[in-house]
Amino acid sequence: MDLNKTVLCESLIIWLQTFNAAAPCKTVEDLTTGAAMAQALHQIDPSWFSDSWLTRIKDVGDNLRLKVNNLKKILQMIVDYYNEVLNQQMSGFPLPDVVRVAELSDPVELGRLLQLILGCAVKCERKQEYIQIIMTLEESVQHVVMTAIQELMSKESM
Amino acid sequence: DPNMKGAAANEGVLANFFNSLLSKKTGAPG
Repeated sequence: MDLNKTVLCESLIIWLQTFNAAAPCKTVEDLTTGAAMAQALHQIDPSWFSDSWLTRIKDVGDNLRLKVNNLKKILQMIVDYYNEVLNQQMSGFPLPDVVRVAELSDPVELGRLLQLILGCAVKCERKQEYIQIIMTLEESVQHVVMTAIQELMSKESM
Repeated sequence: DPNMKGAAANEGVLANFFNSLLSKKTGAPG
């Protein structure tokens, strides 16, 4: 297991909790349904990650196929957000394998997905609000968040 | 105390980074 990537995932779960999503958001397993991530994205940009989009993220329980479907919808919408709203190509950034997230609760792949969500938060129109919240987190978490943002920025192209 | 100095420097790095991010123009058009 890549320790750094486990730390990335753990720290970004702490960050995701600042959105106070209604869905459970404490463990890697909690996040495999996609519900908490979708609710956070809806807060980040409700005009893109709209109410109607959010309703398409189903309550899936332990159904693996539906989990994968949810995660695929989330990843596709994030990629489109980078391309169409932020005008940034993320071609240099390896996209997360959402099947591994759903099937194995893989923290490395989940960390990558959370990293992309983090990128949306710190680049969206209300980024000030989200950056200021990050600055209230524990220093060790801020450090990981900073490194994650720097990695994203190094991979993006206009 | 070197530990305190290290912590203060770390805090400075974080503050610098996030403040520079705050002042960056948003990627969103308009």
